[in-house]
Amino acid sequence: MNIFRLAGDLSHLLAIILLLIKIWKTRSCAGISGKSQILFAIVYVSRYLDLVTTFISVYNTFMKLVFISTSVATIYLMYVKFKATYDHNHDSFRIEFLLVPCFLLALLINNAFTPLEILWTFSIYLEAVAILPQLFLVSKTGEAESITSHYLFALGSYRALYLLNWIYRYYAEGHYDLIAIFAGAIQTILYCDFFYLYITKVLKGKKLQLPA
Amino acid sequence: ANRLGKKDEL
Repeated sequence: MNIFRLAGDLSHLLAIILLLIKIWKTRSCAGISGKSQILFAIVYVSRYLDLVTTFISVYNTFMKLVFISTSVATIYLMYVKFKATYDHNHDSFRIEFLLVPCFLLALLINNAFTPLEILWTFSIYLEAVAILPQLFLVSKTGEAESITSHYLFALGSYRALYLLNWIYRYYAEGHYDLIAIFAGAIQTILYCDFFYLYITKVLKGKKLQLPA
Repeated sequence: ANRLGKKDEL
């Protein structure tokens, strides 16, 4: 463990908590993409199957259980409890166009051709693009509530911090995984225009308005 | 990359 990865995990946890607070306090999931939340749940389930086979640490097991349970809870809140506030019309991204290519790519480019490894690789590729429905929704509605933009900033920062973690681990431990690094780089790049808007607008107290 | 090393990340 290093400071970059710990900061990344905490930023990730913060994002998930911010999302739950937004939905619970406003009793609405307006402006949130249910499709992205479904993709995140698939990412965590397919990545954390090793929960039952490998014990790394209490921290590792605890965080995996938190990520899986909160992602399922978010989907429940969006599609059941606050279903009436879910923005079906704008949340129209076809996630099969992400699921199928990621799975096929995982079959082609992976570290080992075993079920657990293929699923881990699939989850890494899927996580890189899982935010697309959410960014697509924000671009269609043209704006986002400030707490939603804080959620996106924390979520985008987590993988950016992981990039620093991988640089650190390469030099400190000689450990690296090109699949995780390339996917993490793409994932972070997808947030760049949002990061720009967040820093130039939201941090100045303005609302996140995308140029129409 | 050692097996455990790679899989100790979230």
